[in-house]
Amino acid sequence: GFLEILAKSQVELLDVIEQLVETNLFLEIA
Amino acid sequence: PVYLPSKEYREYHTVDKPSLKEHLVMGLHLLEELDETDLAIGEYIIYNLDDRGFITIPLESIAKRFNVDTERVGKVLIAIQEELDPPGIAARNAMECMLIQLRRMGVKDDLPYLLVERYLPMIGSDTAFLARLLNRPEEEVKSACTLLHKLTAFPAKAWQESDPPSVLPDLIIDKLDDRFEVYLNEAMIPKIRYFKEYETLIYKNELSEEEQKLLETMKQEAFEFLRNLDRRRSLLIEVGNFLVERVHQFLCGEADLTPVMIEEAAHTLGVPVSTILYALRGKYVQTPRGIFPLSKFFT
Repeated sequence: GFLEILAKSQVELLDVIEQLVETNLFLEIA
Repeated sequence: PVYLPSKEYREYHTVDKPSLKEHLVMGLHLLEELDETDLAIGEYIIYNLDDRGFITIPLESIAKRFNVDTERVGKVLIAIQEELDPPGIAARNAMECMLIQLRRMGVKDDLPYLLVERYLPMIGSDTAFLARLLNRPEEEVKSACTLLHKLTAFPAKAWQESDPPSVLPDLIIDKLDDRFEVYLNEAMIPKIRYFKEYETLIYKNELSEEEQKLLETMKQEAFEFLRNLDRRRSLLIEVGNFLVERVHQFLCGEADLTPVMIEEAAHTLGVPVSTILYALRGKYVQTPRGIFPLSKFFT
């Protein structure tokens, strides 16, 4: 959720984004 | 680009103490008995200490590298061991490290030395047994063990914890002429966007119900993630703007920092206190006065 993303440092957030982009068809790196 | 001419360029440093190795090199250069070659040897030793603070390279190979005899390297090593802090640094192992600390504490009694040399693994165990082994009164053994427990086996460990962290500021507060500008530093965060090509698939009848459901869930998740990412950005910017207003004098270098009550920030920004706490967690802000943990500004 929002709070979880809010609490993340850039490094942690990068991990989440990488995972999501790999598993979610609707997200891509611009 | 519009701002370039008036922007002040300066280097930003974390507001913290130097690393252990920097600290040791500074200390090394204060030792008067060392000449230029000795200093180079000393720096080489220091930069090659392992994570525990031990020297693991044989003196012979250092001697070879600097084209000097081994005694000379030994002399520099002893200077480091005897005069630089933390005591016990640049020992070859935990035993030598503790012996160095005892010597530097000026301990005269031979018992602690004996315990370290012969019975190091047993120091934490039964003192009565150790007393019988050494044929010494148990009280003496006990107090020697108490002393030994105050020593550190790995001198670099205590420093490691307080080494300056490698910090990537999340938020940047820049001074441009007379005003401050707040922006996010998302150096590591790639631009991420909604990819709608698969959307048409959901509404075609080629998929099973299960597959359609999965795609719907993914779509929902993608929207939610992008929205939350945006909210994260805007809240951090708001926190930055709040700081510019509330600790203006500190940012201008005109006053010491008076931390702001989190409740006040929460009230002003119209979010719960817990949300502010989440926003501060693990994040850093670069200001004209240095890089600080965001939490430093709040109480």
